[in-house]
Amino acid sequence: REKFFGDQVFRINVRGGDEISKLSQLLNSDNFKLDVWKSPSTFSHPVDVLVPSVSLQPVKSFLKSQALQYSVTIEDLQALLDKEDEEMQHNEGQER
Amino acid sequence: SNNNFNYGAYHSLEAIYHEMDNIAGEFPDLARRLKIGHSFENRSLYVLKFSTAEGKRRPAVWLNAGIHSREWISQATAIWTARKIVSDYGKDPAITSILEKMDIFLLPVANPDGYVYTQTKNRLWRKTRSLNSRSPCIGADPNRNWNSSFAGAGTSNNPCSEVYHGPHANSEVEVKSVVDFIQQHGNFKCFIDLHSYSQLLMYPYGYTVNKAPDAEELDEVARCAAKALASLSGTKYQVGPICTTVYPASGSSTDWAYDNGIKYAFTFELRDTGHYGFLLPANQIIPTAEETWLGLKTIMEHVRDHLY
Repeated sequence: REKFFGDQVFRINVRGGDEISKLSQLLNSDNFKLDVWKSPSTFSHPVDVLVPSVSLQPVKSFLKSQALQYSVTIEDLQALLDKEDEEMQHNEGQER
Repeated sequence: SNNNFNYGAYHSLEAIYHEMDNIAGEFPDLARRLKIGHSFENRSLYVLKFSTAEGKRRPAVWLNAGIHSREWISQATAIWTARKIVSDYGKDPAITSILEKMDIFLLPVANPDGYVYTQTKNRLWRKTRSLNSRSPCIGADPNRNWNSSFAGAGTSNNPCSEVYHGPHANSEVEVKSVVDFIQQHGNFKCFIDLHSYSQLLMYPYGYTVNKAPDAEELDEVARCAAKALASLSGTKYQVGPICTTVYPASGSSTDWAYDNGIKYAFTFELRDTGHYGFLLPANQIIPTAEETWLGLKTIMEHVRDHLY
C-alpha cells in the first residue's frame, strides 16, 4: 500500500480572484505532486491540499512568496492512516 | 447487527455486500438485494431495494453513496442507513409512512473498484479504475461523467486529472448502470448523493450559476433538512446550489437527476469541515449517520407529501 510518510494537509486561505489565480499556478504545476482535497472556488473558501513530504519546503516557500496564508490541518497523515488501519483490523478480528 | 457487523467501523467491500445480503435475508418482506450491473473490474454493483408493495413501479427515492471512493464516511453512512430503514419500519411513523407510499433504493458503494483500491493500494484514490486508451493514468471522475453539461466547467479532459470527465458521458460503466436503471424504472422522484467532506447540503445546479427552476423549493427543503440534522449534535451545514456553494462542477449525478425529471435532487457533503477530512475516525460514523438520517428523512417526508 502507498505510504504517506511526512505528508501534510495544508489549508490555504484565499481572498479573491487574484489569490485564487496565484494558487492555481501552484496546483496546476506537476512538479509538486499535490493532491487537492478541497478545490478552489470563486467564493473565497479555503483550499485543502495534500502536500507530499518532498514538496513541503518548496510549497511553503511559494505560499510565503505570494503572501498566501495557510495552516497545517493534518501534520502526520501516515499516523492517521495507521490508526485507521489498526482499528479496521481490530474490528475485523472482533467480528470474526 | 445479529451477525456481529459493527456499524461503527469501516468495512471491506465484501463485508458491506455480505451485510446487505444479511439485511435482505432478515427482512425479506421489506428489503431485497439487487444486482444492477458491474464495475470496470467486474465487481457487482448491488443496491438494496426497500419496498412494501412488490410488483408495482411506485414513486421511488435513490440514495447514492461512495461514488468517490476515498470518502469512506459515505459508504459507512449508507450501510448504517440500510439497517436503520429496516429497523425502524413499522415503529417510526415517518419512515413507515414514507415506505407505504414510495420505494427506496440504496446504493452504498457506487464505485466498488475505487473502494477496493483505497483499501489495498491507495487510501486517497477518488476515481474509477477504468483504463484510458491514450494515457497511462487510470480512471475518470464518476461524478463528472454524467450526461449533464458533460465536459463543462469544473471538469478536465486530462486523464491524469482528479476531475477527468472520461471520454464521453456515461463512459464509466458504474455510472451507466445507475443511469440505465433509473431511466428504465421511470418513476424516481428523489435522488440524493452522499459525499464528504465539508458539511454542505446542496441542490442543482453545479454546471451553471443560473438558478434551477425549483431552486426556491429545494432551498427550503434543504434548510429544513439541515436544521433537522443539526438538532441532534449541533453539526452545522451550509446550504445552497452546488455551483455557488462550492465550485462549478459539470457532469454531476445530482444535476443529471434534476435535468432528467427527478425534482428533489440533493448532494450531501458529510463530516467534517477539514480537521480529519477524508480520514474521519470510525468513532464518528454513527453520530454522522444518525444526524444524516434526520436530514434524509426530512427530505423524503417532503417528497412523500409533494409527489408529482
